[in-house]
Amino acid sequence: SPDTKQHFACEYDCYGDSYTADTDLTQIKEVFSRINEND
Amino acid sequence: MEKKVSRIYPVSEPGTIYFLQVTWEKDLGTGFMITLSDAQSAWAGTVSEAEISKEADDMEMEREKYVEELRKALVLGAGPANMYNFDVCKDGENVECCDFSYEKNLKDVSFRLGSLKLQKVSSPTEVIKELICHCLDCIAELHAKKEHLQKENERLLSDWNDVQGQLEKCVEAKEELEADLYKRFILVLNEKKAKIRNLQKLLKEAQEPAEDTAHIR
Amino acid sequence: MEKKVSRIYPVSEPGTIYFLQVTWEKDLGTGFMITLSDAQSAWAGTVSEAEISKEADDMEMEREKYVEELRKALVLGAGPANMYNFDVCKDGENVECCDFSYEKNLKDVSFRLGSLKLQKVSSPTEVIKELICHCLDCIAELHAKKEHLQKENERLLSDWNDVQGQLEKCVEAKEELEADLYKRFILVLNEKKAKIRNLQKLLKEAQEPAEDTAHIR
Repeated sequence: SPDTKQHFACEYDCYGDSYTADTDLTQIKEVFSRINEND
Repeated sequence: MEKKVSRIYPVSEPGTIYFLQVTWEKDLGTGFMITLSDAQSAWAGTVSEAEISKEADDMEMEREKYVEELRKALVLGAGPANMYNFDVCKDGENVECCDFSYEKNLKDVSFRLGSLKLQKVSSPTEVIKELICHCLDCIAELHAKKEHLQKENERLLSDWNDVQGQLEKCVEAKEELEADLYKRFILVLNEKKAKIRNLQKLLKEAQEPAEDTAHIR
Repeated sequence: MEKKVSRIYPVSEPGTIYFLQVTWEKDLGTGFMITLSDAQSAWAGTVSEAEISKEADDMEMEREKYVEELRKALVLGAGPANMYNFDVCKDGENVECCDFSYEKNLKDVSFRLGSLKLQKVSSPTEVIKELICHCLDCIAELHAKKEHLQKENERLLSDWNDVQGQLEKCVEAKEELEADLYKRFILVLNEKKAKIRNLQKLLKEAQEPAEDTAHIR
């Protein structure tokens, strides 16, 4: 829904990485894997 | 001058060894010389280019193919031990000559490859000396080649080990690089996230008094 | 049974080739047989283990060192061509024997390594046949070893090329990985920086009205 979308847009960047929660090796690898060649 | 020495067992004297020496210039098809020795006497003869052509014609075989057969029989010693038969027939009365013949065996059929009359050599000792010297030269040459190849192989093995070591180091370095970069990225990103958290807190605090003020008003 | 055939030029007959065949069981120091042939006649004799010990004692040389010298002179053919001298002395009256001697040259001095009496062989043809057969066997064996080493050589070269290719790919992959990770990191980092810029802007806006309000009050 628009609300959920809005919520996630505030919490996560367009690659799905949280703006506020510290990242670790597993998470950063996961974020990187979502980035495709076009990006 | 090319030369090849081998041993043969004549069909008519299967228990007797003869040493067959074939000499030719570059191409066997231009003619060759046959020397035969039983380590005591020696006989020699030649086969000319024309005789080779005639033999090929008589056999209705392509000249090139015939020369290849001669090479296999007299020089290469190719195929199983009994693929080629040789015979030495000494003329009982004429001890100065002997007939040397060679044929190819194909299953149950033998077909004559060639034959020539060999003349007895007056100084067989010289022929035998030359034959043994040629063998010793071959041995020395092959020994040197073998040593060279062994050194070459050792060098190649050493090179392979070096490159293999470098590959292992590269794989290790790649893994270390990946781990190192991720560590650094995580540190920097988390710095930014801490900054964001702090800004969000300040923003929230900045927005609250404004709401209070509006409320009081 | 070990065997070595070589050619020698006796000091007293420098223009004449003799073929020297040395035969021994595993260790030359336990004794050896000498066969000499000029491609027509043949002479044979043996040197026993005891005779070797005596010779070493007479020379006041350590036995092992003496046997090594014998090996170099009679078997290995080690050193420059004129490092060892050989001589064959036929007793003018007694054609059944000959003296065979061998010595080592050191600059201007020669020292006798050994000597023995050789008996004429009754069937030199057999000796010569055996000598030539041994040479042909050596040639065949060396040829096979050479072929094997050549194949080994080709395999090692191919393996080296493979590993070298893998190394090049690994180096390339490492560089690509580094570039790739940095690219991805930059994208994610810039998202954070954009967020920080946005929050800073909002914070600035949030802080300005509060100042205005304080000013109005």
